[in-house]
Amino acid sequence: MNIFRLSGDMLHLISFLVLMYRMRGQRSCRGVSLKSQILFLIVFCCRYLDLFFSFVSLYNTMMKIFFISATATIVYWMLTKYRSSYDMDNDKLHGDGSFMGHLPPHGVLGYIIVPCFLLALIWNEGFEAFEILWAFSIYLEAVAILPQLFMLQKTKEGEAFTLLYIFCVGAYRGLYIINWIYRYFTEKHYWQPLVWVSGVVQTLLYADFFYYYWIALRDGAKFQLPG
Amino acid sequence: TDKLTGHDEL
Repeated sequence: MNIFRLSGDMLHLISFLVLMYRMRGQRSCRGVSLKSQILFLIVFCCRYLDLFFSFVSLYNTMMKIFFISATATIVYWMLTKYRSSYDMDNDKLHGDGSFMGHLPPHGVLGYIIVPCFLLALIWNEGFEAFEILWAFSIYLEAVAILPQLFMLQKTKEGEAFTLLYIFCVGAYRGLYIINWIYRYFTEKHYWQPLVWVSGVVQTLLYADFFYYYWIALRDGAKFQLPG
Repeated sequence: TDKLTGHDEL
């Protein structure tokens, strides 16, 4: 554990709190992508299956349980008490409802989940059920924010807490990269290319958002995507 | 595969 990873984890933890605080405070989930939240729930459920058979630290265990339960709560709220404020029209991916012309699966399954799973079958750290699901969760996490970013792109502007949420998740990823660099130079056998590549891809997806978020903060102006 | 690191991150 180093300060970069700890800060990253704390930002990740804060991101859930920001989102939940915002949804409760405004009694609304407008601007939040249910697709991204469901993808994150799948990510955590697949990756933290090891809660049942391997123990790293009390810290890891508690964070894992928190990540799963917080995301499950957010998804549950979006499907129940805040359902009426869910902006389904802006949470549609290209190809939604028209996969192969008629099949029911949506863009998120065809373009995100299936490719990630296929990649996990090819590139993993061991060809066994848990390792494949673990690799799948790493790839899926890398792209899980896409529906949320697409939603932001459609609406062009976001509500302050939603932006803060995206910022926290993006910053957490950025700090993880610094953590890997630190670990690479301080730990003898530290080597995890699968995680590094996915993590860098994941962080790059936030680059555009970071740029416009920074411009908005700097100018004290409203966050506005171009185009 | 070198699994010395394991899945120790979140």
